[in-house]
Formats: sequence, structure tokens, C-alpha cells
Amino acid sequence: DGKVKNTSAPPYNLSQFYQQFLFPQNECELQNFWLKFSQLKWDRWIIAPHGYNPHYCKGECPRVVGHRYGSPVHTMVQNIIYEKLDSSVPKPSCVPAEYSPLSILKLESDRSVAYKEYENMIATKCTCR
Amino acid sequence: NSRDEGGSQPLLVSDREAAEPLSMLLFPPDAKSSHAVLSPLFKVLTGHSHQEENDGGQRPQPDSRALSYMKRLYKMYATKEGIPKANKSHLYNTVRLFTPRAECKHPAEGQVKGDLHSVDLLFNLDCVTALEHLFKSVLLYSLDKSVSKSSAITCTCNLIVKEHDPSNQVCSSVPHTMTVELKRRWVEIDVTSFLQPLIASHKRSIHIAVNFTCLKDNEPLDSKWDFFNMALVSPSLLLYLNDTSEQAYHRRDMNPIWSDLKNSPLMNPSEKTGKEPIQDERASRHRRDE
Repeated sequence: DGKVKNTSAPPYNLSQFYQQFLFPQNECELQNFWLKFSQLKWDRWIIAPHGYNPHYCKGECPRVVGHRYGSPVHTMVQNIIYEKLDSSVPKPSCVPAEYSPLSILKLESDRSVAYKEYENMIATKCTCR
Repeated sequence: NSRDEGGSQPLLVSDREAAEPLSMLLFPPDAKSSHAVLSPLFKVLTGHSHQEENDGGQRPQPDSRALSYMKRLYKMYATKEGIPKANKSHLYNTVRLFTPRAECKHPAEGQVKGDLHSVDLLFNLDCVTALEHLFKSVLLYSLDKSVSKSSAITCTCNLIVKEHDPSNQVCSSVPHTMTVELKRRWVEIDVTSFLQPLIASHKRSIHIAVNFTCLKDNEPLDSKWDFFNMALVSPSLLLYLNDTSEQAYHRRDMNPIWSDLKNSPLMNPSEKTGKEPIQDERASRHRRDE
């Protein structure tokens, strides 16, 4: 595809030569972030848990996204447009695709205590979109 | 409560006073010496943990026993990471625990064998939203003291739901009789059938009168069961609810559409319709599309 430079000299390091064909570094994947509610002063009304890991998605989106990330075909098309035609069209972003719920125990303003289960509080899978 | 006769005095506190330590309300600083001669009732009330004053948005702390119960419930329902446990069989995603705002204790007039007392309880349900539907409601009693050997007490509970209109009061037609096993720290009385109409109509507060008659070995309780008598004074109200709002977690089994799909022939074509394999494949594709 023209990206590989034509040189007369063989690669100095064979490992480096093969490396370029492997998955690139810093690809889109799930990252940890341990959040303590005290950091946001939410511990005044959230009794349990004291914190949790919501995760977040970060990384580069490769060209071929459908197989690994379950992205729609549109994502690949937009990627090609960004690369080949118009760089002002945003390239696909690494974002959460699936979530799981979180249970909390909270203190209400009238001193009652409530156990609640909330949807979509923890990212469990990333996609490129 | 003008309709209460017999000189009962409701214990009502304002929101500001509710933030002060309970002992300060009952005992002025110079009255400490009278603490020792007060009845067990006051001893139980002052045994509640002190409530912290409001401090820059800090919410008033709940009753310590109520908090203990809810923390135990949380450990049962959620993992250490805070994720709802998958093996949970119940269908509710919200549990609320209320302590009574006011209690009105009636003197035991015309005391019959084993008769204990009648308690009026007022619960404020402002926090219950219109999207939270009731599954179950329970009066929760906490026993401070457990009995080492197995002991059982039989209690008959009469419950009256009081309305502002005295002619509209709902009385329990069948007294609720239960056997209280004293090895357990918590005693629960299911009051769903009584409270369901009130909560369904989004009442902001409910007023109920609870009357207990307890016997052990068919005899009234003697003084050594005082701890049990006192525990019956101030129950908490537990509401098990299904929050139907978008933010709340809805298990698949809680969604009626999902359970319809599970039970439909589409999900089990070969068993229920005896279709040929090629038709099973079409049904399988149809299932995937759905």
C-alpha cells in the first residue's frame, strides 16, 4: 500500500520488521480508573460502595474495526474518508459499547436509606465509532 | 392526634431538631442524674446513636440499626465491586428503609392477657417516586439482645391504617399471628396487603397503628423479656420496589417483553412445533434478528 519503504538494505532487526505487521500499539481498549466517591464529595450521600471502577475507553482505532470491535461498516467508510479524502471528517473514536449496572446504598435527605441499582454505570467493552 | 384518646403524647420533632443528638432533646445537660431512674423505654431511645448535626450539606445520619440492616442487605445483593449479583431471584431494584417520624404510644387500658401496647407510627414517604412500584412492604423490628438457647414467642399483631377521615380507616380484618424466633436479630412482618393501596395512590405519608399481644408458652411475658418488649416500640418500614425509570437497572427477567419472547414458540421451535431442521434454521435466524 505504499507505506512500506522500498530500501535495498534488509531490516536491521528482524523483530522490528515483523512488528509492523502486528497490531499497532495504543489500540482502543478498556482502561481502569478507580474512582473514590470522596473525591467528588459524593460520600456524603453514597454510603456504599466507597468507590468503584467505571472504566473508560482510550486508544487508536485501527482501519479494520468490524471484526475486532464489532463496529458497523459505516465506521470503516468514515475512516477511509478521513484518511484519503477529507481529514476534517472526524476519525472514528474509541468509546464504550457495553455497560453493566452498579448497586449503591444512599442516604436520602429525610434520613431514609435506599438501596438502588442503576443501569449503565460501568463500561465493559469498547468499540470504534 | 385529636382522635387519640387517653392522654397519649406524640413525639414530633422538626427537621432542625432532628439533626440534634436525641439525648439532648430528652435530657437537658443538668438532668443526667435522672437517667438512671427512667423507664426502659427512655433507655432504648437514648441508646440510639447520636445524629450528627448538619454540616455544610452533610445529611442527617439515619438510625444506626437501620443503617446496619441496609449495609447487610447491600452485601447480600451486590458484589464487592458494587455490581448487582446475578443470582438474585427477586424482581425489585430498589429497597427503601424508613424510620418513623413520629410515634404515639397508647397506655395499655383494659389490659388482657399478654396485651402489650399500641403504637401509632407516622412514616414520611416523600422519597418514593411515582415510577417506583411496590412489590412488598415489611415492618422491621430489631432485637438488641439475642437469646442463646432457642426461644420462641408467639405474637398476634393487629394493624390499622389510619386516614385523615376517621370513617375511612382500614382495619386489618385478620390479625397477623407470627412466631418470633429470638435467635434472629431481625423480625419482619409482611404488611404489603395493607399498604399497597396507599403506596399505589402515592400517599406522601402513612399513619398506622400497630398492636401486639405476645405470649410465651401461653403466658404473658415477664420482666426478663423487656428487651423484646422495647424492640416492638419502634419498627422501621421496608419497601421493596421496582423503579421503572430509565436510570434504574432492569433485569431481563423483569422485562415482560423478554419473558414473552422466552416462552414463545420461536425460542423453542423443535420442541413445541416439531418443525423440520430447515425451518428451525429460519426460526433461528428470525430469533437473531429480533
